[in-house]
Formats: sequence, structure tokens, C-alpha cells
Amino acid sequence: QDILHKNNLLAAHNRGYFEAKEITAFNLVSSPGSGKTALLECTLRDLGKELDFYVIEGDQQTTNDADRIAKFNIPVIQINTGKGCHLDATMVKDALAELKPKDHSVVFIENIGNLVCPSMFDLGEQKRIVIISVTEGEDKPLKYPDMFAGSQLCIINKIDLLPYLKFDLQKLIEYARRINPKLEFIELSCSSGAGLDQWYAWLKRQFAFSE
Amino acid sequence: QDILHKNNLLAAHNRGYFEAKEITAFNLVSSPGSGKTALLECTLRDLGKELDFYVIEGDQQTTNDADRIAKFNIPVIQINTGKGCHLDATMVKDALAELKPKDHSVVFIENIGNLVCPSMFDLGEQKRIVIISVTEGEDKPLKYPDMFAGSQLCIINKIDLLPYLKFDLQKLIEYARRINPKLEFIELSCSSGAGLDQWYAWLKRQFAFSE
Ligand SMILES: Nc1nc2c(ncn2[C@@H]2O[C@H](COP(=O)(O)OP(=O)(O)OP(=O)(O)O)[C@@H](O)[C@H]2O)c(=O)[nH]1
Ligand SMILES: Nc1nc2c(ncn2[C@@H]2O[C@H](COP(=O)(O)OP(=O)(O)OP(=O)(O)O)[C@@H](O)[C@H]2O)c(=O)[nH]1
Ligand SMILES: [Mg+2]
Ligand SMILES: [Mg+2]
Ligand SMILES: [Zn+2]
Ligand SMILES: [Zn+2]
Repeated sequence: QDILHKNNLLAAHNRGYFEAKEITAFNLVSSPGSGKTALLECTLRDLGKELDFYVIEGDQQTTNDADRIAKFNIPVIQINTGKGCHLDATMVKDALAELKPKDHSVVFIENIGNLVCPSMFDLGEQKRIVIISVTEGEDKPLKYPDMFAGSQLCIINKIDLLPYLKFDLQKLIEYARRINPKLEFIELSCSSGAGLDQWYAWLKRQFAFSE
Repeated sequence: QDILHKNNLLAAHNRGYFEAKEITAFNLVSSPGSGKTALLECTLRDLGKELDFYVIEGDQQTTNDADRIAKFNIPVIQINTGKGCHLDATMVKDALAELKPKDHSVVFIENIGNLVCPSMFDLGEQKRIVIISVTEGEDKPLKYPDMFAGSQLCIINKIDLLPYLKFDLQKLIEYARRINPKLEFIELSCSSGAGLDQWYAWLKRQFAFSE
């Protein structure tokens, strides 16, 4: 409880920092391999020229995800948590001090692949985006409710695989809405490109600054 | 550290309990939706008549998985951890006291869908089985090394989807072996049935009792 309280104070600090610099910050959460990094790769490829992006990557080990982001010549920091199962506000605060993001930029934080623990740690983000892959099954929102309750957007990824799966997309949305009636949804495929335009439109609507 | 130490003592207790009753116990771990419950469903359907099975189910919320298991008329207990991100040895000890498994039976423990935290909590199992889906990407063993280091069998699931994915199966195995050279591998599909015979053969080789 003390840990959570301490984290909330630092998250408030980060939130103030973002507001002062009119930075739009997002916390990307999902199970391992649902497509967080792939979504960032598409976004940086397609919008990288028109906006200032910064990325904070979180993983237990390796710099694999930061390496993939770095290919787009975007400032990126990799945090390795070792045994840690979630990013916390202190790690993000330290990463920002190193990145020194410009005013009016967009900061993406890719959390550890974990549908459980990151839900308890506010990082100071403007919005939390939960990504679920159509391969994971419909009942995940019910089984991992805190993550869906604490997010504002749910991206349903890998829709290119729908023809080969017994997956009920409407049921997934129904379950997620049961947990969080205000949750917004975007269905897309990072690999085929389907739905990416909806994601970019949503992204631009969130900006803390006028473009 | 104190929590881990306390857990290890109770895990030893569970291990002694299993040995006394010649029970073979498995801890099934994976990301959310990789197919832990699906694997149990196939196993109970195909081997349910010839062996005594018991299942301990772990989820943050819902009895969905225990309900799926119960359809096979197998004694099953659902543990709901609420905010908790892993099963621990105490929860398993309490579940066993309720299940009262027979001598020479097989106990499956399905852990919370989480590639991080369950790796730190010995439950007293004979073997830990990590399931990874071909949809998750090849680098998961490197990014979540503790889970692969602490497992003895790696089941690669959903191979029916391989034709539709850019997935390098050999690379996945290479990465996992880098983390754990002794790791055994079985490739299968719970939905198509491919590879299940290898899983059943491996299972029978593990028995703490002669069949
Ligand atoms: N078929 C299909 N595969 C996808 C799609 N998006 C991502 N993938 C694949 O899914 C795997 C995991 O993608 P990542 O981007 O690494 O996922 P992640 O959420 O960043 O994973 P972690 O950071 O390790 O938790 C890779 O093999 C991707 O190629 C998609 O839209 N369709
Ligand atoms: N295509 C395909 N889908 C599968 C396979 N095995 C399981 N699935 C699907 O994957 C989804 C998740 O399966 P589950 O058995 O619920 O996975 P789980 O690991 O028990 O999930 P949690 O307990 O919630 O972490 C479901 O929609 C299954 O139908 C497979 O071999 N191939
Ligand atoms: Mg990633
Ligand atoms: Mg399950
Ligand atoms: Zn945690
Ligand atoms: Zn944990």
C-alpha cells in the first residue's frame, strides 16, 4: 500500500511535467506478444515525419524493443527491470530526465508484457491503451479486469488472423464494456495495415497541444 | 525476500505431500491466452478415463477456467487471487487439503496468465511447463528468461496458425535453449490435435508411479 501511495505521488509529478510541456503521454499495456512494439513501429513509420516522438521501453531483459524503435531514428530509452514485473512512475521520471522531450511532443511508454501488475502503477500518462490480440480469447477482460477498467482505449490487434480462428469479436467487446462501459475500441492489424487510419485519427484527437 | 523464503518452505511441504502419495504434479505457466486451459481440455478428454486427474485453477477473477474443466467431471478448484499476480505454495496447499487427491493421481495446476511473477514462486510441482503460442513472437524466452530458465518442458502451441504468420520456429527454440539448454520442446495445436500424442507420451514418462 505504501509502495502504491509513493508511486501515485511520483505519477502526479510526471503528470505535472507532461502538462507543463504540453506533452501527450501514453502507457501501452498488453500480454507478452500482443503487438505493442509492432504498433509503435507502424506509428513511427507513418507519422514519424510530422510529429516529435519519444519512446520509453520496458522489459525484464534485452534491448530488443528499443533496438526496433531506434531504426526509426526516434529517441528511445530501454529500461530493464530484471525480475520486476511492471514499470513504475520513478523509472519513467528518470527516463524523462534522460530523454528531455521537447514541448508538444508525444511520449509512448511501452510497459512490460503483463496483463496483471502494470494495472496498479500509474505512470502519469494521459491515457492507458490496452492491446489485446484476437488470438488470446474473448474472456480476458473478465479474467484480468483491472487492466481493462484502468484503460481508456482497447486496441484489438491481429485481425488478419480472424479467418483462421474461432473468435467472437463482439463477445470480446461486450465483456470489455461490462468491465469498463467507457472503453473505446479500435480493431486493426499491425501486419496488414487494416484499421491503422482509425488509430492515427484517435491519436491525433488526444493531443495535449494543437497541431 | 522473506516472502520468497516462506514460500519455498511451503513448496517443500507440498513436494513432500506429493511424494508421500506418489502424485505427479505439474505447474502450467504462460502468457494470458496461450492455451493452458485448452491443453488441459484435450488431455482430460483423451486421458480422463485411464488416469485420476485433479486440477487447481488460478485466475485473478471468474471461474471460467474451472467451469471448462468441470465439464469433464474432474475434481477442480478455482482460486481467485483478486489483485494477485501469481499462485503461491500456500494457496496450493489449501487447495490440496480441499481436493484430497488420491494416491497415484495427476495434479495439474494452471497458474495465472503471466510470464513474469509466477517464475519466482515454487508451488512444489514435479515439473513446470511453459506454454508459448507461435503468435507471441520468437524473442519471448530472452525477454522473460526466468520463466524459461525455471521450466523443464516448453510447449509451442497453435502451430495450426503457422501458415499465416511470419514466425521462425527454429529461432524460438534456439533462444529458449540459450536461456535453458536442458529445456525439452513439444510443438502442438490444441485446436487441430497435431502433436498431442507427443504430449501424452511425455506426460506418461513423468509419472511418479508405475502405471
Ligand atoms: N499476424 C499478425 N501478427 C502480428 C501483428 N502484430 C504483431 N504481430 C506479431 O506478433 C509478435 C509479437 O509482436 P510484438 O510487437 O513484439 O509484441 P509486443 O506486445 O511488443 O511483445 P512484448 O513487448 O515482448 O510483450 C511478432 O511476431 C509480430 O510480428 C498483426 O497484426 N498480425
Ligand atoms: N488457433 C488456435 N487457437 C487455440 C489453440 N489453443 C487454444 N486456442 C485458443 O486460444 C484462446 C485462449 O485459450 P485458453 O485455453 O483460454 O488459454 P489460457 O492460457 O488458458 O488463457 P488464460 O488462462 O486466460 O491465461 C482460446 O480462444 C482458444 O480457443 C490452438 O492450438 N490453435
Ligand atoms: Mg514489445
Ligand atoms: Mg486458462
Ligand atoms: Zn507484479
Ligand atoms: Zn507479481
